[in-house]
Amino acid sequence: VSTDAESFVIPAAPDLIPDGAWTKVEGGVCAAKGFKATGVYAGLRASGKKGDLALVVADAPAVVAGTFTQNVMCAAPVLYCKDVLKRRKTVRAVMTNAGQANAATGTQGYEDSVACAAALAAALGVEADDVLLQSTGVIGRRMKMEAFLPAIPQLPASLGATTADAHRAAVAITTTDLVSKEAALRVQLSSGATVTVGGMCKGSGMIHPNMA
Amino acid sequence: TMLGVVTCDAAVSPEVWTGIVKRASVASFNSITVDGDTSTNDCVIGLASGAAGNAPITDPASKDAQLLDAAVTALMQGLAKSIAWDGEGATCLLEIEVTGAASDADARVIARSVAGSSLAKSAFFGHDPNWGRIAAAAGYSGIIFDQAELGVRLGSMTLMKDGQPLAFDKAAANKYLKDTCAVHGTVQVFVTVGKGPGKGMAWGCDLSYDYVKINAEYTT
Repeated sequence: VSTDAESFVIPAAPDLIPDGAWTKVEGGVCAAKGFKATGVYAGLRASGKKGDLALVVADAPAVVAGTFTQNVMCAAPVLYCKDVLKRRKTVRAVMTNAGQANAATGTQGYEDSVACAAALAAALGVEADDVLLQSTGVIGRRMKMEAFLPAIPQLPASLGATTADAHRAAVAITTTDLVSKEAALRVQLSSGATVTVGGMCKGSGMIHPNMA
Repeated sequence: TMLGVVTCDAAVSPEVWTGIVKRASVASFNSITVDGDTSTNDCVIGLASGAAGNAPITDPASKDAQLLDAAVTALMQGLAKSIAWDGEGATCLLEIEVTGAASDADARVIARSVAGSSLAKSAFFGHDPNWGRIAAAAGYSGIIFDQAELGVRLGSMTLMKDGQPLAFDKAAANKYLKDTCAVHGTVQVFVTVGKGPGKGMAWGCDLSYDYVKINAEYTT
């Protein structure tokens, strides 16, 4: 895997967060305490050398919630995550690949998701159910497991909690996106404690979400 | 496909966190559209570490829960809008605000109908202040309203009021669209459908030649 800077050089999206009782801060998914992230180039894309494998890890079990497409033809990682969330209220990691959507790949696709989650769980020293997955890319094509599986054990070594680490993750989940999309904000609770929320997303086409 | 990962360091119960992520997803990612195609992979995952050290938020009606709800919604709206802004081939972000509906959910349906209209989107790309296409898209949304109460405003210019088109300055409206698209800015459209309490927003983008070019050349 590679974290070469040139694999992660795309412009950032403009700040489009509405104004309110919060302060915008830097750091994306790493802005909140207790999280590390990374993005690497693992050779999963059909072409180009842009980052294509991202990982967000919580230092300790994190309370989890998810919303998922209601498309009947949903992808294997969607099915996998929904299965995990039936059993778990906390997880440790979310791994996202670009290149192949792992959709319309049948039983083989689901088994590939399970294998990826198991490999990451082993690399992080957690249980397989501590891992959630996301995929994006071409539909109906098997993931490049020959590149994917060897890359996974190398991911933890590149984890970090800096803005740059979060940015690499944000770029590694993009497909046809022309910009990376990440944001974070800080809000003070009535009790006086300060809470930070950060995030990243991707999307440019095939966009009409209807999640539940 | 849209994917999202949201991290938060609040201490919050799974039940409260699930409600927050669900409501925020509806008011953000479920309120954008680029091309009307729902992906096989759309997914938002929210993680809360509890590392902020606050007293755990367990009551969804508490002030802290509402503050966190608003913050997560704002963050997700910012992220979702960036997807619409970066819609394939887009030259502008469309922000549609609907008021006067029977409910917020109704207002969001109308707003996304306008944001998703291929004809309205094409008009915006052509810098055409085409109130008729906006009115039509509101009308076929599936939400019932009195057409005599429809109003349409583009930026600061009122194009329709009480169901009637107005004699607006078309050159100024054209310039508003042209100038906004020139800087990949945000075109604002305000639609009124009655006197109900419901209000909602949706976001999209214009439809350009490049959308077809990109998707004719890129396999999904």
